[in-house]
Amino acid sequence: ITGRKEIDDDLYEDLEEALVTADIGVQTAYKLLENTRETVERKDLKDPAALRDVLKGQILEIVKTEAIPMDAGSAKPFVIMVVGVNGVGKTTTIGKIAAKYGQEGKKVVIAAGDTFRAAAIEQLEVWANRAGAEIVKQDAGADPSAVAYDAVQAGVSRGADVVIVDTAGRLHTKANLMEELKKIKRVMSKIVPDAPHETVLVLDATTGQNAINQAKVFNDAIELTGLILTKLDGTSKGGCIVGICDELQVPIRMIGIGEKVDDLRPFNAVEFVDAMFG
Amino acid sequence: SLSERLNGVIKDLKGHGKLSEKNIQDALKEVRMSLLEADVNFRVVKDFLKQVQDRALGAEVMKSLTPGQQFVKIVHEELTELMGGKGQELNLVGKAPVPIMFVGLQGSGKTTSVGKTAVILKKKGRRPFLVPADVYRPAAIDQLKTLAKALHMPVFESAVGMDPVNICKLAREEAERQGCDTMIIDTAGRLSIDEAMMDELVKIKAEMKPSEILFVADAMTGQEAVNVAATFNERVDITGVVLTKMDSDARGGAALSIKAVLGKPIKLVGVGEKMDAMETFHPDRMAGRILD
Ligand SMILES: Nc1nc2c(ncn2[C@@H]2O[C@H](COP(=O)(O)OP(=O)(O)OP(=O)(O)O)[C@@H](O)[C@H]2O)c(=O)[nH]1
Ligand SMILES: Nc1nc2c(ncn2[C@@H]2O[C@H](COP(=O)(O)OP(=O)(O)OP(=O)(O)O)[C@@H](O)[C@H]2O)c(=O)[nH]1
Ligand SMILES: [Mg+2]
Ligand SMILES: [Mg+2]
Repeated sequence: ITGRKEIDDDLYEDLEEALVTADIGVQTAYKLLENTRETVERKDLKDPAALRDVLKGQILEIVKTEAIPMDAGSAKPFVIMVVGVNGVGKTTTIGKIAAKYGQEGKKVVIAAGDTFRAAAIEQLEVWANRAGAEIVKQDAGADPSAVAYDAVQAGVSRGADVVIVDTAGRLHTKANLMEELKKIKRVMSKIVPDAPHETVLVLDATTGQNAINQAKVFNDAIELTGLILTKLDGTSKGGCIVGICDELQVPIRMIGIGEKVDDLRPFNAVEFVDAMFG
Repeated sequence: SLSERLNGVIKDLKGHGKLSEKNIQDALKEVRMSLLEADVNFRVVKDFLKQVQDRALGAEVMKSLTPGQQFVKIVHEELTELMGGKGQELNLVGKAPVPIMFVGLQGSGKTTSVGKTAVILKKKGRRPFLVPADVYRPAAIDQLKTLAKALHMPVFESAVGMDPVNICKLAREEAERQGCDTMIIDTAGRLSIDEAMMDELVKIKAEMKPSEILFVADAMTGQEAVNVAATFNERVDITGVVLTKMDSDARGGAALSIKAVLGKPIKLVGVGEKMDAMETFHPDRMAGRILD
């Protein structure tokens, strides 16, 4: 794109390729380029760099309004429920968040709500130890709602500042598993009426257009209040989040940029868009 | 679905009789949209459309009484051909224990697929030995041991802090001792751009000389799928692909991209979290799903 000397159809094709290969999706890319073309014609722009700035500005508009961090101070215990499809990074992200709050002097309780997958509880235990957080768990195969209930209960009675509930990965296409999430949510509200205060969907930056289906279905089932985009340290640009922001307007709370405990950052819209065109 | 979209574009021809080149271009645009929405790689789509265009501008469509149907048929045929022949068998040739290695990005489904593959091999009368070579992810070794226990299969007693290459060496000796004819190596998820971790794979391969190096790809992966797979392929020359989470509604365009560019066969398909949820690959079904 930087090599082009004038604004022509080739430039628009290059820009479309850049957007689509960033996983922005062909429909969203089309819409963005149409709006860009309108602005370029209206302002009679001649420089390709100016056009690129208009396009970047458009994407920035969509995602920056959603760059809103979580406010864990707004309730005590502040209850966070973490959901998402299989393997996106829920458990790892919970470890990172718990460590971050621990460093801020907050007392964190973690619920081992994945009672299904092999060694899920053991995995979360390692993270709880790393983060200096307490873990509430039951045997593998236990009812996840029961674990969530116990954890929120423990959070209240032990004066925790934050309770984070891990859930098993699940495909949004499995209705019974989506029902299970609704139940977990309902059960928690029995102890703390506003719990969970945050329902965050974890998305893998390597995901393509299926991310939009995931967000919509999870949102319809349990009303999301936040998104976390993981694995941005890889080669994928995470463009799937743009269409989601545009359609659902759910805040992007944080990003995961690695497998270590401090590989967590607040979502920075400018950096995100720059990286996409980098 | 693509057929519905194409009906919108090609049905207009009924009144006008002969098909024009413009009609074909419009139809190709619909195919392009459909493939990109299915996460097929941008460049792969470009190349694929050229192939379709050549056939679409030929007599079989232009002179057909049902050009729309002919067009869809061609697209489906070309896609099926590109997806490759029906699922190839695992290569189990070699001195026992024959090593099979699973590699891929973080969270793609390797450990789960190792367990499922062990079940398939056992059903074929083989005696697999499971090797947990992921010493990084918390409880990764526990995860494979838990699966092995549930499947009543022998597994190497790896420990965090051991070197993965050494684990594989020792596991081979143990597998021989236990009379196992196959050993399935679970490696840690890693980024294709992580030089040190990619070097580790090269070292494991050099030591073990696996008969199969299977790249595990998540069916919902987007545009980077082929680039990532290509890097893994450059470093260790993968022998096949395992596509996981195909029980989702992901269209799976990543599969087409990887197959089209690398030419490596898709050997197995994961369709669920349980140990019996693994199938052989059907190229025509995959083509239908991508075009849906
Ligand atoms: N490179 C990278 N890897 C990550 C990131 N977040 C998580 N991972 C890795 O992704 C893999 C899956 O992480 P998990 O935390 O187990 O994911 P999960 O969503 O809890 O998985 P399930 O519970 O099985 O659905 C692990 O290997 C993590 O180390 C990230 O930001 N960057
Ligand atoms: N629905 C579904 N889930 C799957 C499938 N294969 C794996 N999973 C799930 O995906 C998640 C990740 O699987 P793992 O086997 O831990 O993935 P991995 O590649 O070993 O992960 P790392 O070792 O962290 O890189 C788990 O929740 C699995 O149960 C599949 O075919 N369908
Ligand atoms: Mg988990
Ligand atoms: Mg694993």
